[in-house]
Amino acid sequence: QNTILEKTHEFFQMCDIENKGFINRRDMQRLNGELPLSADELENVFDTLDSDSNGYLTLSEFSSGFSEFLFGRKIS
Amino acid sequence: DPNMKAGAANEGVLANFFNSLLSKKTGAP
Repeated sequence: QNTILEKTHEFFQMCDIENKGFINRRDMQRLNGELPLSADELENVFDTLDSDSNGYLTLSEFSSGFSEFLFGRKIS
Repeated sequence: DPNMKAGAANEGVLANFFNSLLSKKTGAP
């Protein structure tokens, strides 16, 4: 459990390089060159994670998205 | 249901995103 928390924090900080405490769309687009995802896909990730659609991704929104990815994948 | 399809697509993108972060972190090529 602690490891997951640590990873979540690490990933959050990889996106929030200015250490603002939140991630905005600009931070997300910055990952375009670093991750093999297109700008559209990153936009999609942002919208999916930003559950209250306020344009800011908090650590709590980020971590709930991460745990959904880890544990909530539907079995098809 | 189009909403469910969109949700499934987002799930894939999300998985892609976190997998990329994971491999970036571990230094895998």
